[in-house]
Amino acid sequence: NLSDALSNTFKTITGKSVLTENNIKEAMEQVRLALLSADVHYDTVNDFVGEVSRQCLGEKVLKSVKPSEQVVKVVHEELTRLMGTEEAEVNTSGDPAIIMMVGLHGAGKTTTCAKLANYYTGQKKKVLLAACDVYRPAAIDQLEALGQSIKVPVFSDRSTPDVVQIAQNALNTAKSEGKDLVILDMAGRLQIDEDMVQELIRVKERFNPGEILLTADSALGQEAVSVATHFDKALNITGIVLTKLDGDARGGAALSMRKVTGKPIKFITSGEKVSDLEKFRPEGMASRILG
Amino acid sequence: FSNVEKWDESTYRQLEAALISADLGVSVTQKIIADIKESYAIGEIKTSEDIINIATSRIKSILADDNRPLNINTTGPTILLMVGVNGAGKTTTTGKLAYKLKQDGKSVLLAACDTFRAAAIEQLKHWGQRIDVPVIAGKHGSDAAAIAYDACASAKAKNVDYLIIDTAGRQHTRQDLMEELPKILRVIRKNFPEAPHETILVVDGSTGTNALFQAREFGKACDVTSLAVTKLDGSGKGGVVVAIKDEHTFPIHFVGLGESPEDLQPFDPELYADAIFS
Ligand SMILES: Nc1nc2c(ncn2[C@@H]2O[C@H](COP(=O)(O)OP(=O)(O)OP(=O)(O)O)[C@@H](O)[C@H]2O)c(=O)[nH]1
Ligand SMILES: Nc1nc2c(ncn2[C@@H]2O[C@H](COP(=O)(O)OP(=O)(O)OP(=O)(O)O)[C@@H](O)[C@H]2O)c(=O)[nH]1
Ligand SMILES: [Mg+2]
Ligand SMILES: [Mg+2]
Repeated sequence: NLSDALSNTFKTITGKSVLTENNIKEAMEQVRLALLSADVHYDTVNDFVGEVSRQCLGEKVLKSVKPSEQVVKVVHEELTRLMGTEEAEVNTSGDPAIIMMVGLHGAGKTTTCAKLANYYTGQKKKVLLAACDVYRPAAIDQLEALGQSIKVPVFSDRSTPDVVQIAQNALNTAKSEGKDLVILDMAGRLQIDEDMVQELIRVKERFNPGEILLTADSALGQEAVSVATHFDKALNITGIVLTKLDGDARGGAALSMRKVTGKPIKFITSGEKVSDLEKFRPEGMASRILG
Repeated sequence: FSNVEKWDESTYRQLEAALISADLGVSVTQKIIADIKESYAIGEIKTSEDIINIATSRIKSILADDNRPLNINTTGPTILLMVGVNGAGKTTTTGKLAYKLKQDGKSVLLAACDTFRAAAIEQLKHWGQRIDVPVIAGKHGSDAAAIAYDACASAKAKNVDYLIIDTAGRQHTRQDLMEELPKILRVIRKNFPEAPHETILVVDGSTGTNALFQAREFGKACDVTSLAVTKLDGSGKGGVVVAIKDEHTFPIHFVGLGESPEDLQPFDPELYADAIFS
C-alpha cells in the first residue's frame, strides 16, 4: 500500500532534513501509481500530484514523524479537501420538489430512487416516485415493486413512450395530492448518446428539477471524466450519487468526477436494501481511494 | 508517436497514458511497457517500428491466447450459467444470447434464477416473450437453486439445445451471496454432471480495475470459464479484459454493443486491440 511504498522511498531521510525535490519526485511517483490503481483518471492524477508535490516541497521533516507519514498526511488532507469540505445540501424546496436521477445503464438509479423516497419519507415528506424509464424491460415493474415495498406511491403510464408527458402527469398528480417531493427515475443512457441526452434536457427545461443527481457506479473506470463532463455540460447536475460501495472498488472515479465538474457528491449507497443509503462523507472516501 | 530510434521516456509516457486511459490498469500497462523496453534493449525491435503497432500486437496476443470457441455439449443440452456483479448486463446478455442461438436454429430455454431483485423475473420473462423463448421461473423470493434444478430437469426432458441460467447480481465481497454460486453448481450437476458447460462472467465495459478482482473472486467461487463484456457501444475501451486475460486463461466469448437482441457480437481480439488505440 501507499504507506509502505513511501516508507521505502524515504528510508534514508532523517529528522534533520527538508523534503527535497528529488525525494519528493520519487514519493510522488508512488502516489501517482496508487491513485491510478484506484481508478482515478490519468489527467486528474497528474493535476493532483502536481498540487501535492508543491505542498510537500520544502516541508521540514519533523523529528517525531516519519517523512512517509508526512507525505501520506498531505495526500490524505488534499484528497479529503477535494472530496468536499462540508456536508452537501439537498434542495428539497419546490411545490413539489423534484429530484431527477440520471446516469449510465445499471448504475443504480432505480434502486436509489426508492432509497431516497424511503429516506425522505422518514423525514416526514410525502413522496411520489415517477417511472420515466420507458425503454428497459420491466423497468416500470421494478419501480412499482420497490415502491410497494416501502409503501411509497409510484406514478406510471404504460400507454405512452413520451417521457415528458409522463413526468408532467406525475407532477400534476403530486400537486393535486399535496406531495412534497417527486423523484423521477430516468432510463440509463450513454453520455455520448445525443438523442437520449436531449431527452433529459427536455425534461430539465420543462420542469426545472431542484436536484439533478448523476448516479455513478463506484467501480467506474477512466470514463468517469467523460461521463461526468457530458452529463454536467448538458444538464448542470446538482450532485453525484456513488453506488455499490459495498463492493471493493477503490472508487477513484469519485475524485475524477468531483474534480472535473466541481459538483458535490451528495449520497453513497452500499447495498441493495432500501436502508443502504447515507449522506456522503469526504473523509471516508479519501481513505478508501488511498487504499 | 515516434519511431523506435527516437523513443525516449516521453514516448513511453504517452504509451502509458493511452493504455491507462483505456482501463488496462497500472500492472498490465507496466508489464507491456517493460516488455517493449526489453525487446528494444535486446535489439528485437526494428528502428522503423511504431510503438503503437508494437503495443497493439502485444495486446492482441494477450487477448487471442486461449480463445477457444464456446464449449458445446454433444450428448445433450448445453448449460450456460451467467454470473457477475450488479448491473453488469447479465439479464440483457442472456436475452441476446438466446436470440442469437435461436437465429442459429437452436432450441433455447431460459431460467430466471434471480429470485431476489425487484422485477428481475419479469425482466427475463419480458425478454423471453420478445424473442419467443420459454422461461422457467418461480416466485419472487424462492430459492434460486431450486429454480435451477427445475430448469435443468426441464431442459433434460425437452432435450433443448441450450439452457441459459440468469442469476442475481452480487458483489464478490458478500460472502453469503458468493456461497449461493457453488450451491447452484451442485444442483445443476445433479442432472448434468459435466455442467455448466460455460460459466460466463459478465463484465461492464466501463468498469475499471475492479473487474480484475471480480474475475478472481468469481473464478474462485464458481470456476468462471468465459467472459462477456457489455456496453462497449459506450465510450469505454474495456481495457480491463487485457489485465484479466493476462492473469487468467479463460476466453472472452461475447461483447455487448447495445440494448437490443441483435446487439451481441463474438469477441474479436484484433478489433478489440485496435479499438484501444483509436
Ligand atoms: N450491491 C449493491 N447493489 C446495488 C447498489 N445500488 C444498486 N444496486 C444493484 O445494482 C443493479 C442495478 O440497479 P438499478 O437500480 O436497476 O440500476 P439502474 O441505474 O436503474 O439501471 P438502468 O435503469 O438499467 O440504467 C441492481 O441489481 C441493484 O440491486 C448498491 O449500492 N450495492
Ligand atoms: N448500451 C448498452 N446497455 C446495455 C448493454 N448490456 C446491458 N445494458 C443495459 O444495462 C442495464 C443493466 O442490464 P441488466 O441486464 O439488467 O444487468 P444485470 O447484470 O442483469 O443486472 P442485475 O441483475 O440487477 O445485477 C440495462 O439498462 C440494460 O439495457 C450493452 O451492451 N449496451
Ligand atoms: Mg433503472
Ligand atoms: Mg439481471
